[in-house]
Amino acid sequence: TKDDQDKQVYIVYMGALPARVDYMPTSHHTSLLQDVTGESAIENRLVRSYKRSFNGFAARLTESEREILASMEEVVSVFPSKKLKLQ
Amino acid sequence: TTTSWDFMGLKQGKGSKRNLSIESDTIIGVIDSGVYPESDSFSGKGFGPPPKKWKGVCKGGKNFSCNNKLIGARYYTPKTEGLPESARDNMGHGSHTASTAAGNAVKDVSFYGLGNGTVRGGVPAARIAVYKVCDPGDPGCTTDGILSAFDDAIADKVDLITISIGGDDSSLFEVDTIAIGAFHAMAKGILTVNSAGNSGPQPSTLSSVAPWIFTVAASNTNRGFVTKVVLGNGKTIDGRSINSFDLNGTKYPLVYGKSASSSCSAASARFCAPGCLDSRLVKGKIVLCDSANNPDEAQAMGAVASITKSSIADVGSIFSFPVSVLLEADYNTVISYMNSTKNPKATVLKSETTFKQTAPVIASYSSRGPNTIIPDILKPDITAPGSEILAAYSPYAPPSKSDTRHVKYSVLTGTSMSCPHVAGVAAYIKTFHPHWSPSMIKSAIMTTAWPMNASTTPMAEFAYGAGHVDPITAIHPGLVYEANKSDHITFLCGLNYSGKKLRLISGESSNCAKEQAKSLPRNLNYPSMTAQVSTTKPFKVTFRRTVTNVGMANATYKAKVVGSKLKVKVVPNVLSFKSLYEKKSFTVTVSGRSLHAESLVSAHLIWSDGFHSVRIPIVVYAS
Repeated sequence: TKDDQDKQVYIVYMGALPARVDYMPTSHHTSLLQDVTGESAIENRLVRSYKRSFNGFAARLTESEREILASMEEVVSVFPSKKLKLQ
Repeated sequence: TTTSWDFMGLKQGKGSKRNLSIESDTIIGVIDSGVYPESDSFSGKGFGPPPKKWKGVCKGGKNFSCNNKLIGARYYTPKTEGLPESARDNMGHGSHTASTAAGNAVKDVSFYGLGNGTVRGGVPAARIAVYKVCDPGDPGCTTDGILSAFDDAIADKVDLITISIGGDDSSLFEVDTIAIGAFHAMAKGILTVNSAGNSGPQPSTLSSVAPWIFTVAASNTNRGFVTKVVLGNGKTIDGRSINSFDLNGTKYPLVYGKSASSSCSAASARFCAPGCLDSRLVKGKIVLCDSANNPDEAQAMGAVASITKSSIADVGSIFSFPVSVLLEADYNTVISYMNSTKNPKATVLKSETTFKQTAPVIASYSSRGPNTIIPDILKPDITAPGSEILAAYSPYAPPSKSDTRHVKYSVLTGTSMSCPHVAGVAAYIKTFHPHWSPSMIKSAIMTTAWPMNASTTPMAEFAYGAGHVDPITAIHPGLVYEANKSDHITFLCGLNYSGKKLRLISGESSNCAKEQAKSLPRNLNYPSMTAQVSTTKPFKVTFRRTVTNVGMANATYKAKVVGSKLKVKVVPNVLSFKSLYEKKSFTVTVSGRSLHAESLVSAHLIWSDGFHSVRIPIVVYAS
């Protein structure tokens, strides 16, 4: 069993970008990560942000951090990044 | 692609009608392993500046230059040992798919003389934007990178996305990366074309299940490669492979892998399993192996060539030395010759090209339905050439395992190859109808597909969908089945997506209306009709559909049902249109006796005005 400190890359999918012009996706993603991890420096947590065509980010999370994020009102789903294949 | 476009009627140059100014304004996003930018297939010679709508960039990394053909490049692959961080193709796959979709026409191309012809894409005048998400080895193609590629491709304003990538199993949409990316692409009017997968012929093996994705199965073309084996007694046997090596007809001693080992049991040695062959027993000989999976083992031990056995007869591969793959009966002929001859000898000839292959036939490897996530949405959607396709490649990648050669064009097989064919055709159709939505393009291609032969294809429509793509007829489909973003939101409501999930995905604050929540997936306005029924009792299912007139303004279409095993009633069965883009709805009621488990019964509904034939499959099956 993975102990809670094991982290893996999860995709946090947040759906369509909010239409509000003042919405700043990356700062939203950063504050969500800071809330969930309790860490202010999240550079080595945040793998990438999705912010041009839809909303979300990829981050290194523990299982319990994943669960917290998945329950949030602004999150659709949180699922592990996995390896697909060329066909 | 030297023959696949001719095979489906899309002749090169003036041979086909083209809208070159719009084609040149078309941008195809290729999410794959990058490209070899120096390839002639991606030369910018003769191209004007990128289209005004282009919002992308050329960030292909060090020593990666774009041009007016290859207008954009981004990469999402992590640093890999020994490989420069760039959009450069280290696998050959991305160059192949990009050139199949939209590569320049390059004359007199072959694989060491094999398959000679003009390599080209479906829309050679179109531009290519590269989004590299795969590199060799670990971690391969990561979903977090793929999602980033969609995020950029959509915002960069590509017209169409082709992605020949998939997983081993299907997932619910909200955890399916390609479904998520494709949904937001569809919402912005971008069609995503995706390979069905190579896990066939078993049922329910495809992973591309979302209705807003265009899922492509693979078939062969009339061109095949034959690699003859000539025995010492003069008998000639046809085998499959793409063998460019010439032994000049010299015959070499034959040895069976089973008796060429000093370290393994006969049971392992007969397959030429790694570490089993003894070089003293195989050096300078032709080795017989009961499997085509480890050909380079024999080569490493000094064999001159190998003759192997396989049950898959419909596709040939490239090997790093002379190999011919025989069907069991033919392989046994060689075995019995060897067992009955004192000094058995043979030779393997260089491959020859034949144009007499029965085609199109669905490829054995092509993944099949039914759709495990949405049983009432038929997948795959369409079939296109995927077997033995010659297209651009990357000299950074070996053309086969343990191969020391470097080539700029090579032959690949898979639904990875059929996918960009459909992407090329979709872009071609779009040049005649630039304002058509993704679903209209998809409908035009599906309702005009060549029928494929159910009697020779296990699982029929679950193997080939609507049939084989026909680019020329698809330009004028007559009627189309449209499904826009709100139709797909209703579809999701019917699948109990509601509340926060739906609001976030749709980006709208609305919840599902009662009507929407009650909608059935089979009533999505899809260019095929599918229903899973129980096995225990007779069934009666209805489908509601709406067609849009894109043919002649004044037109009257009459319904006809082909296929007798289903009782089908169409109401109304005559549709009269007075104007273009006018919509008419109808109901189809399908009934029949109870079905055996895992059996399917199909028919086709054809709307015809005497000129257009708008044909869609009706499939009823028992789980």
